Amino acid sequence: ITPVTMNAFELISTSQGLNLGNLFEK
Amino acid sequence: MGCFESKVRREVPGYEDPVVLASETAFSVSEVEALFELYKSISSSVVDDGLISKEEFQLALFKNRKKENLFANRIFDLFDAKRKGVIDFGDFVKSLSVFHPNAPLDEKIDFAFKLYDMDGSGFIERHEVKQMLIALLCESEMKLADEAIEVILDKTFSDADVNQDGKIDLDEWKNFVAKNPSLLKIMTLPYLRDITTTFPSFVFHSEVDEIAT
Repeated sequence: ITPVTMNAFELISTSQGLNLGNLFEK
Repeated sequence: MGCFESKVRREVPGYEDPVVLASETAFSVSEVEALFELYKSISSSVVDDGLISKEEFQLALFKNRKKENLFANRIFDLFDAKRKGVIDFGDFVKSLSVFHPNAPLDEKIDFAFKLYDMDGSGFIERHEVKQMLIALLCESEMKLADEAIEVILDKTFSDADVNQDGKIDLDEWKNFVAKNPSLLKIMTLPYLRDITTTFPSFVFHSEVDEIAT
């Protein structure tokens, strides 16, 4: 799968900055 | 000990009654108590003032207080519901509640829309999506030609911007995520379903019993 076949929001949602799970890691 | 602990809690700015917070969120009272343990840890990591600054938020997310990240900034701004430049305990619990597996889907859809509507215009605009894409590419050290970025944007707006006015409104966003439910994956944190196990230390500080009596 090349990125151009994906929609932008699929790509954006892979950002680490959106992964709030990290808040729970000590 | 209970009285002492209660006093400490009431001195935390923005501290709200766990019973009230539980009634307004997807969390139980004991889960709100558990979140207070997490909140105390994050809010005292740089300056022990009982409030979460952007620096403390970044430190908790990335283990690096200097890491600038567009998306973390957006999340912080949305958590900072009172627009004070800091996140207080009430903000923290209410915002995290949106990410609870049992939170209403509409709340998740609205939150994601606000996240991407960076200038608060009521629309997700092409220049905003482009800015986020470029930020993501920088973050992941991926290189993509300008033409490829434009192709992705064309495809995205062709799929989501049904009335083709160049921007995505809330109704269009709702339709788009209904067809692409994976886009809302980031809006659910499975951790939150069983938070009292994640933070067992809350048991020793719980006020639940004294509230019940």
